[in-house]
Amino acid sequence: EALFHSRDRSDLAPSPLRRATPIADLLAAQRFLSKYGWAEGPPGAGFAAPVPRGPRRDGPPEGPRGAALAEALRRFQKVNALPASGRLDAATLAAMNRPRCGVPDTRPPLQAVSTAPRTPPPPPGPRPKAR
Amino acid sequence: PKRFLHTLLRAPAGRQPEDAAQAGGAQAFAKRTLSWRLVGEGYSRQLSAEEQRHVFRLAFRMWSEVTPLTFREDLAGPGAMVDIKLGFGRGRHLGCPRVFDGVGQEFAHAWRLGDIHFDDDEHFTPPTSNRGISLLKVAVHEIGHVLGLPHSYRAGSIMQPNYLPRGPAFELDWSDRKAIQRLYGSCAGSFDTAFDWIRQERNPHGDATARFSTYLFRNSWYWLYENRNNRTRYGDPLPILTGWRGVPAQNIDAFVHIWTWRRDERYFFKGNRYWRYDSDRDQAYTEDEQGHGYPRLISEGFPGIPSPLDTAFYDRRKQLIYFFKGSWVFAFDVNRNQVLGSSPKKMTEVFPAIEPRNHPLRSLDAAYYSYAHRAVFLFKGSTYWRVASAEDRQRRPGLPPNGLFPRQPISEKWFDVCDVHTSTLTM
Repeated sequence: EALFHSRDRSDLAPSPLRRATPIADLLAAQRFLSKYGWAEGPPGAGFAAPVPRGPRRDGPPEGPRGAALAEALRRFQKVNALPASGRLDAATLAAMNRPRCGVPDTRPPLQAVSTAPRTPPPPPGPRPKAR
Repeated sequence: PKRFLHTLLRAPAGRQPEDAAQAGGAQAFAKRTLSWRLVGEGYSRQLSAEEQRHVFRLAFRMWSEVTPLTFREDLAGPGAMVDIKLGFGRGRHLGCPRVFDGVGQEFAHAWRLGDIHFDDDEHFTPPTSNRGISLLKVAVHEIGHVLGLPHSYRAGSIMQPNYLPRGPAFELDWSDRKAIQRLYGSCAGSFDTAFDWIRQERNPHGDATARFSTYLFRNSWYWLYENRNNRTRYGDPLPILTGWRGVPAQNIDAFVHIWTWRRDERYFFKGNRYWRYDSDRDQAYTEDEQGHGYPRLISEGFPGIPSPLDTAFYDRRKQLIYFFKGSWVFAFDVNRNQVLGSSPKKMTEVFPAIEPRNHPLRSLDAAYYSYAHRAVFLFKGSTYWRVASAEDRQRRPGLPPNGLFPRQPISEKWFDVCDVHTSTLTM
């Protein structure tokens, strides 16, 4: 049974701060590239299937491999003013670990999902003709 | 039911949604006044509620200073009607399918034309602090996304994906302004009056010098315009009341600066009265040397001049004030303190069109001599006509005296003179 604390909760211990898991290996890097849109490429370029325009409940797919991975890394390195070697080096990992916005880099902002219906339910009665 | 139609997306005027999709999928709100709210269950634990709302008010204001958009905080309406909702959360938050990762890496994200979430595990700080992550900077960035801007890797852009630690106070630079104006257009609008304010100083050698600043007045607010930077001063517009003590708080008709070797008098005109402004004490005079109180009737101080006026400007070369009312122009000789015998004349006669049928004809909003452009401009609505200067007539002798060059859009010479929502005017 949960303990009840004092009325002003002053004795409530602050919940421990969560820390983002550092991006320190290839798998994490692949996920990063996929999550922020670097795994996409022009159609037919041999990249993984483009990430659908919208959030993904179970997390991004594994991300690019092989040549596609090198290509994605090169593009990421170029825009971050890093040597475009296509190899996952320390500087690239450091760039991936910088504080950043969660919107993908090469796509429009995430698809709008609202916690409330964006368009109110239609009023009772016949639908408005204008639609 | 039709009221909800405006929530349906429409591409900016003149562009079909497909075009918009081609342009990288950027889509824009169809409305020009957008509402926002920091949702009740989404307050941060790190800053006071008022601090958070103040930062968001400032962030929205910064975007409205460079676009025709205005933003108003909606504290009470139904949630579904709020255009942009902001909130803080940790890990799994606010029903969002995207889980925050804790301290480091992802500190916020935005949903297009929708909501903005901030990771409350991050150390967000107010603009006055130089530690942690500036909430203002992140908010301006995420609002940019909601309005339709993608990330940019251009140095200096607020839309860079990675947070850049503190630097000088940041502003929306030229390219960010152009990017958002590609979606929403640039600001256009008329002025009540426009003038260059002269400051007389002494340079280090003791010589008298004069410098000028350009001011644009509209309704109850004003901008200082930085000609060399082609934009308004950061943080403008401001309420007239805060910058010009003792003059009317709004809808000023005209400003005239009589500046000769012996005289340096500045007058504001509104309705049938005028005020004289004391440049040294930066406030309006309450009375003149003879003890007459201000404001005074225009008919007393400027005999023969009707009121209310449309506008007026002072021509230093001729030492004449041109008063405009309707389609008439009254030339007033400041040395003899009387209207020229030949006045009034038709505006089309005093300022003839250089290109046929390209003339404001009547009801000017403002007339303005610009030291930056060394020319007189006549404003009406969102367009201006430039008066041919002596230099123009040296180059093209065939030009008529005071001829008007064809109209041009004001917004293509005075950039980003944008209104803000009145609720944020005093920020």
